[in-house]
Formats: sequence, C-alpha cells, structure tokens
Amino acid sequence: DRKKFFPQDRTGPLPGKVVGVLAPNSHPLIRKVGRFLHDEDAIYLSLNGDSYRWFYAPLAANDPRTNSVTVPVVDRRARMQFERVLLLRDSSIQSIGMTADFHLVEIEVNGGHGSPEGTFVASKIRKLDGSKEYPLKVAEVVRGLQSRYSDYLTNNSREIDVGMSKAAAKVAGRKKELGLRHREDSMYVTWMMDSERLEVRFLTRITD
Amino acid sequence: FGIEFGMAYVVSKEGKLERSIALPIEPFA
Repeated sequence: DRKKFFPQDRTGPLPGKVVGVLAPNSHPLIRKVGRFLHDEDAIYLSLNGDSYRWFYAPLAANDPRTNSVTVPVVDRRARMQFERVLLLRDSSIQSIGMTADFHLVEIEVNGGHGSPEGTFVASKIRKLDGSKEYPLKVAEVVRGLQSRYSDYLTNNSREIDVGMSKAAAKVAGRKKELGLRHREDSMYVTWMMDSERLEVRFLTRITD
Repeated sequence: FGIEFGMAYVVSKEGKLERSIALPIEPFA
C-alpha cells in the first residue's frame, strides 16, 4: 500500500508492554516526517508500521537532574506523573546500555498502564536483539539492507531512466528531461509485533 | 516532475531476509 509505505502521523494506542525498534533521528536516511518529529538527536520507538514516537526514559542513577513529566495513560481521563525521566537522546542512551544505533527492545509503557497515542514514558527498557530469543542484530541488518538497496538502484538504472522519460512525457508533457536530476533516499524501520518481523522500507524520489 | 519507488524488506527475528517487496515506479507532478 503506497499510502501506508511511510506512515504519516499515525501513532495508535500502546498496551502496557511492547516490543519495537529504537531508531536514531541522527541517522542520515531516517525519514523526517510527522508531527512527532523531535530534536535531531532524539531516539524514536517504531512498531507496527506506525509513525516514529519520541519518548521519555529513566535518568541514570548518578544523574543529578530531577525532571518529571506527566503523560496520558490508556484511560484518556487519566494522566500519570513520572519522576526523573528525560527525552531519550543519542547522548543519554548509553545510560540504558545501548548505543545510538538501531536496537530491538522490550518496553514497559507508562508503568504498564499503556498509552492512548503519541509520546509516553518508557518506565523499563530491555535490549532484545542479539539475545537467544531474538538473535538478529538490528543495526547490522539495517546496514546490510542499505547496501542491498544501493545495489538494487544500480542494477535497475535502466528502468529508472525509462521511468523518468515516461514521467517527462506523461506528467510534464515533455519529450525529454531537462537533465538535472535530484535523488532523495529515505528509510523507515519498524517491528511488527504480531508477526515478529523486522521491516525495513526504502523510498526513493527522483525529481527533474 | 519525477518518479517515486522503493523496496520493503522483511526480516525474521533470527536475522534472515524472508521477503523483498518492490514499490513500483510511479510518476508525480
């Protein structure tokens, strides 16, 4: 489904415990879409083909800050306050034993109370990839697929040229292109909880 | 004007690539 290939502002409710992919906004191919986009160094959670969500995580034990945040829980009439949490970023992810790269994680959402939509507090985070139950290493898989997609683009250069010529005639009413092409590649990474599969989607737009 | 296309890859929890699904080339104005 082309419309759902890259999600646009779609973050449905979350149960009290979820499995998803941590995706760093700092990655050059991360698609900059949706109102849930946050700072350049934010870390997102991605699951079930939804938009990326930024979220709060517990501060490290030796962190002197006292930030607290109030978030809605599944019952929309209720909100909960969490102490000593902060937006998860590249610079703070080491405090939960991970790197600013792609990871598969299990997360307790809002103390197990779930989330109606959007952002939330990850009251517990556990790294899953590379474990006995989840042997895949997401960062390695993503790097491998980036390379594979790059090869796909190279191997399909003729089809791409034909596609551009057809677009010139069909959409712009021209016999040929102007010759100045701009290519933009984007990537979306998500974890499908039901099927327990990682999905990595690449989208390329070439404009004349 | 231009074109848009892509590819989706589905990977098992063991890290095995199971499916590659092409998003066909589509022109846009």
